[in-house]
Amino acid sequence: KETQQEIPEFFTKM
Amino acid sequence: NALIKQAGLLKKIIDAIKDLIDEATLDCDNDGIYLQAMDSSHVSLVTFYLKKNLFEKYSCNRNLSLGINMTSIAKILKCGMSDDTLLLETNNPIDILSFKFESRRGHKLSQFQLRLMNLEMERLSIPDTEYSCIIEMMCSEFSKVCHDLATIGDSMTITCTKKNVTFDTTGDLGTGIVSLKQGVVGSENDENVYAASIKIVKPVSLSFSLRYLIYFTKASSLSNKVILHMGEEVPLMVEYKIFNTYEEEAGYLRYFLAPKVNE
Repeated sequence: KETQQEIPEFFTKM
Repeated sequence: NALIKQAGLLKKIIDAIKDLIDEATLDCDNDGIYLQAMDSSHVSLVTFYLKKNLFEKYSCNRNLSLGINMTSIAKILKCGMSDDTLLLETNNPIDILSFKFESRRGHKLSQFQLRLMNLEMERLSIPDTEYSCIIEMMCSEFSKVCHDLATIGDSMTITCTKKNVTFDTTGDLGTGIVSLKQGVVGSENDENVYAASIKIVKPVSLSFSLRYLIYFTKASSLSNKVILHMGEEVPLMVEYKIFNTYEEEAGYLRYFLAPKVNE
């Protein structure tokens, strides 16, 4: 089963 | 205060992102205009940078953040002709952005004002990444691959090796696979035709949602080529370079897409 990852898992808040 | 020679270029840029993001801030300083925004499901991120040299005239004597509704700015840009010159100006206090279009022969002037919004946007820090694979290919080719494979499946696996790049999908009806070889295939009208130009440190294979990749291909009219940057554990970066009317590089439009993982 495929799960979609999200952008905030990779880029942090400034 | 920014004067752009062809209003159509700004329209193309906004049209390429307006279906993905609802609102964003234009961060302006003396070097240019920057935008960063995520789509509502936080699966993709869009950034663009319009450098000063994209404009015939450009001045910004203090840093500004202009809150824009994408549908609204697209409506205004649609009112101009693509070869009109366009002057963008803000007033003080900064609550509107004005658009002055002038036809190429100077016989028609039109002016529109866009009400700005107060947006509290969170800026994400995008680290400098050493990607394992950088693939450059024709925009039209990338667009066709995405559209073709989307008729079969929902996600596409991109596999890059030294020799080729492969796009494949699986759906209820069956499977699809497209492979492009590394290197120049030949010349057409004095222009080199690339299958794909591949710079590789390490082979990579990652899966992505085709629905988002198809959104990204709306930028295909900005440039001949698209550059895909891939690495393990990082989002895919799909980059379109932006050129001014003198064909100098004058910015970029970048889409980041988080991968899908097998559980």
